This record gives sequence, structure tokens and C-alpha cells, in this order.
Amino acid sequence: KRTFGVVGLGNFGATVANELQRFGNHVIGIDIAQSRVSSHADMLSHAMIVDARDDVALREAGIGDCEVGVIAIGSDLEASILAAINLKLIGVPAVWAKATTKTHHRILTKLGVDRVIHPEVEVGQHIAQVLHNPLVRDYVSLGNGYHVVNFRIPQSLEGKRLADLPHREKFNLRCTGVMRGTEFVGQDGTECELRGDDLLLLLGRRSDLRDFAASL
Amino acid sequence: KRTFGVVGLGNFGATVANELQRFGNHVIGIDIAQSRVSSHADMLSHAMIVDARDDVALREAGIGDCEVGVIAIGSDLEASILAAINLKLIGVPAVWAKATTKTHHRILTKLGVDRVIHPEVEVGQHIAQVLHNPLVRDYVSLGNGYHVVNFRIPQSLEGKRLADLPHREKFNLRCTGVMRGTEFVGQDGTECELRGDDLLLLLGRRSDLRDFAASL
Ligand SMILES: Nc1ncnc2c1ncn2[C@@H]1O[C@H](COP(=O)(O)OP(=O)(O)OP(=O)(O)O)[C@@H](O)[C@H]1O
Ligand SMILES: Nc1ncnc2c1ncn2[C@@H]1O[C@H](COP(=O)(O)OP(=O)(O)OP(=O)(O)O)[C@@H](O)[C@H]1O
Repeated sequence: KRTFGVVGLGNFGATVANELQRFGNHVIGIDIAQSRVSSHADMLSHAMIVDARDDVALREAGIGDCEVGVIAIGSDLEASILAAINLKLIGVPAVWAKATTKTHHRILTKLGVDRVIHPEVEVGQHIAQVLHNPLVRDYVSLGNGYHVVNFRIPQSLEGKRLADLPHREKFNLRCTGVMRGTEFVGQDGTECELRGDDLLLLLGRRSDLRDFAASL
Repeated sequence: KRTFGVVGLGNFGATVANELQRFGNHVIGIDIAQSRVSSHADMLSHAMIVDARDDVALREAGIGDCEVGVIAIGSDLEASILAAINLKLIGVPAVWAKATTKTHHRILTKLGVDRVIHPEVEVGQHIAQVLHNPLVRDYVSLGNGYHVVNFRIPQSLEGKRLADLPHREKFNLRCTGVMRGTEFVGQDGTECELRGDDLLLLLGRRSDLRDFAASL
């Protein structure tokens, strides 16, 4: 069983803490506010009232035993920064933290935080992409310049064969799957006639995916 | 060119507005705070100081011409709710809004908001998943109970052939791709020897993916 520490039990921190606990991990959640701690006392292995600016209190809370510490303090920049310094000080092997601004991000990185998270920015980018192209249901970046996109089938393509789509020749995309409900009904190389509610999974470079989407 | 309205230019709203503008759309951004509006005046088609609780001012800002209005006011519940009522009132066809709490979510849904977004909760769930299983680089839900997961190759699988992995028989998973750098080097049915930095793309049900990940 692995041990995780979450510093700050706002929306982000509480979600991380509860989910990790639900997956079967040992979670220590701390917050300066009594109300936050009480509302998590039943859910987490340990929920304690601690000021993250106090490294002694953090140690006493057992944060030093955590393999990863997640700092989830958004609006108090000083508290977030001190928490990062303290977690590194007490020897937590990996520290992740959420940041509110680019400056906040830079400071945390300089302090050795291993991963900085911007929930509003990341979700904002996602929402803008989905609004911009309503045929894009969802997508994931593979980290190598390639993405997998879950496209809706536009009316213009209903009834068309997958083999007749221009995604390969014109856009260098690979169809890694077509799903109909929970059935896998096709991929590049197989016979497949597209229907209205199918999910079309395409793999390719961002710019090619965007050009393909624009052509639909 | 499509027109979008963004009400509230905090981290989330500003990201949505700037990205949509960058993609070539016409964006009207409004905020009650002068500083937010000035910092966006150069970037957006229109950036205006408006109190979203004032439906007349919203109309004058041109929000009635938007195909989608995004409400990005987090902490002021009353302003967010009034903004939602106003956008429906002035006839914006689709209204999306970010919410901070479950109650906020319920109220917005009751008011006819088409999509409610919780950036901190959505990213929190994602972070918890990636922390829980470090072999999971990233994943996307397909909406039908199936997911596509981007797995790292654990040391125990280096040098193994894709065909020898138990993902198909034991876990009902489909390998839709193996990427090495920017090269697509395999998928179920092809000869492929796995190397350390490969990206393994697996498609399957959430529980099966979790069991497979746990077995690694
Ligand atoms: N010094 C501190 N020590 C411990 N916890 C703290 C400290 N300062 C703030 N917190 C807690 O961190 C939590 C999150 O902080 P805050 O509300 O500022 O961030 P947020 O970015 O708005 O949160 P979220 O968006 O995740 O809801 C709060 O519950 C708050 O009580
Ligand atoms: N009545 C209003 N009319 C227009 N804009 C408003 C109104 N009330 C608040 N705003 C603006 O909405 C923006 C975002 O609000 P707020 O900071 O409360 O949310 P947030 O959830 O913390 O934002 P984010 O997380 O996106 O940075 C702010 O720039 C604020 O000025």
C-alpha cells in the first residue's frame, strides 16, 4: 500500500485525496481549516489540521512518510511556496503542486517541484478545442507531438466506407478504431461502413488532425 | 467565422477566450474588473467591462450574437447564476459554465446550462489516476465505458513481443498502437518487440484496464 500526502483540501486537493484513498492507497490529508479537515476525517486514512508553513507540524502529521506530496493550495502563494520548500526539506521524494499563475509555476519549478498542474488552464484549453470543433468529442496528447482524437461522424460521412476516407493519404492519420456503442467495428485495413453515432479514433500529428477536422 | 462569448476572464475564462481567438474565431470577452479587460483588449475581438448580472449591458456587448456563451465566474455564485439566467434570456443558443460545488452544478443545470465544467475536480481525478499508477502516462474516456490508455512499458516487459502480452486473452484489451518516438511500430496483429520508452496504447473497459495495470 502506498502513502500519499495532500496539502490543502479545496476542490482539487480533496478530489486527489479522495480518489487516491478510493483506489486503495493510504492518504494523509492536511488543511489549516478545521471545516475542511472534519469533512474528510471519515474518508481519509488521516485528516489533520496543520499549517503547511510549519515543517515541524508537517513532520508530526507523517508527511515525511509519503512517497508523493501534492500541494493543493491555490490562492495563498506564500503558503504554497513554503509548503513546497517544507516538503522537499522533510525529504518527500516527489512533490507535485498546483499553480495559479505562470510566475507561481516558475517559482515552484525552481524549488524542485516535480510536476506543476494548472487545472483551469488545462481544462480551458480542452474546452476551447471542443467548442472550436464540435466534431471532436475528446482527445489525448501522447506527448510526442501525436494525439489520439475521438471524432463524431459528420452527416457527410454517414454510410461511407472507412477505406474511402481521405485521412490516410491526405492527412497522414491512422484510424486506430471505430466503435459502435461498445462494439469495436473497424480500423484501418478492415471493411467498415460508418454510421452516425460511431466513434472514430484517429491518431496523428496535431496540425494534421486539425486540418482533417476543418475539412469535415 | 463563429462568435463565442466568455463571461469572466479569470484563469479558466481567459484560457478559453484566448484559445478560441487563436483558432480563428470571433471572441467577445467580458469581465467586471477593468484590469482583466485591459489585459485582454489586444488579444480578443472585443473585450469589455460588463457586469454579467446586467442583461442590458450583456446585450449591448453583443453577447446576444454569440453561438455559445461560456460563464467562467467561480467564486461569486450569485453572479454566475444571474449570468446563466441572462444568457438564456438574451437567447444565446448554448451556454456552458464552470461550477465550483455540486450545488452550484445542480442550480446551473436546472437553469438549462448545457454543459457544466469542474476544472479542479476533473484534473484532480486525472492526477489521482496518474499518481496511483505511474505506468499510466495519460488516458481518455470514450464515453461508452471504454477508455484509451497510454501506458509506459515496465522493465518486466522490455524485449517481450506484443503478441506474447496477456492483454487480449486475460484482460479483453486491444492494443491499438505502439509508438516509438514518432514512429508507429505496431498494433495487435503485427510483429512488435517492445522497448523501454515505447508508448503502449490500449483500448478497453475501465475495470479491465485497471486490472491489467495492477498486474504489471
Ligand atoms: N497554510 C496553509 N496550510 C494548510 N492548508 C492551507 C493553507 N493555506 C490554505 N490552505 C488550504 O488550502 C485549500 C485550498 O486553498 P485555496 O482555496 O486557496 O485554493 P483554490 O485554488 O481556490 O482551491 P481549489 O480550486 O482546489 O478549490 C483550502 O482548503 C485552504 O484552507
Ligand atoms: N458580476 C460579474 N460580471 C462579470 N465578471 C465577473 C463578475 N463577477 C466576477 N467576475 C469575474 O470573473 C472572473 C473569474 O472569477 P473568480 O476569480 O471568482 O473565479 P475563479 O473560479 O477563481 O477563476 P479562475 O479559476 O478561472 O481563475 C474574475 O476575473 C472576475 O472579475
